[in-house]
Amino acid sequence: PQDHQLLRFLLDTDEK
Amino acid sequence: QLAPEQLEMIEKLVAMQKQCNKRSFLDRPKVTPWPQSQDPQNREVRQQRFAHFTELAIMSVQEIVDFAKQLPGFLELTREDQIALLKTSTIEIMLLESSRRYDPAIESITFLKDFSYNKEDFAKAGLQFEFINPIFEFSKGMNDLHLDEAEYALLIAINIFSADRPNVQDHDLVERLQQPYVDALHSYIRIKRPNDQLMFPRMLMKLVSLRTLSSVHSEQVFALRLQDKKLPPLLSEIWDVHE
Repeated sequence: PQDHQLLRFLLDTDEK
Repeated sequence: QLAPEQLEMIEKLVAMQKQCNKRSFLDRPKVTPWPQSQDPQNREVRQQRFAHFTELAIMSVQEIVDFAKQLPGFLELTREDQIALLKTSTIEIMLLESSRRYDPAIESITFLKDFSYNKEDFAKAGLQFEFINPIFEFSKGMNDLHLDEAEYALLIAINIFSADRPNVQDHDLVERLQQPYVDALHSYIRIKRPNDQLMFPRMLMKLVSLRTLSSVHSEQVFALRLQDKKLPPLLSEIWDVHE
């Protein structure tokens, strides 16, 4: 399901 | 003795934690300031304090996700398992991090190096004493153990890889990922405190008491909803019960 969108975003983003 | 790879792993954990903490510290100016006004009844001021606390919590979530992503093996888990682990461990790690920042001399918790809050400040931010008191009890208890950075970092890694979290699918992999941290903590403590056989079980019991605190936190979240104090989207995603 498309839940935890923001958490998924944080997990996907690779800031380094 | 600590095996070389254990020593290296611990040093890496501590460095990761420092890096995540530093990033939050650099973001500090972006946080809604803690109002200096003393008027407890002013609705605007109360709302601002609540916003200040929730923004600090959001920064903490970002730190925890950053840290977890750098833990060897975490990204090998399915995305759903990553979310299941983070969803439950986030509040517990926040409580561990708060306890690390507890100063018994001023009975306060210092976030981001220069924001110190006592129980009254937590209450002014909108939290109820049914939650505030256990936070400070836990923090006092942890402070009495005088853990160092390595022990906190290992406890956090152990806490993240808890195979019995709700909705976790690959229990075996989570347990396998947790084991090296448990072993490293055990050896580390035995070297640091050779005469204190009880320290390791005492630390593990702190992880158990975090479970109780987590359920007290859920009651706090529910109470906030009753007061129509809305959590920001990221915190709502993790803590609110969505029908």
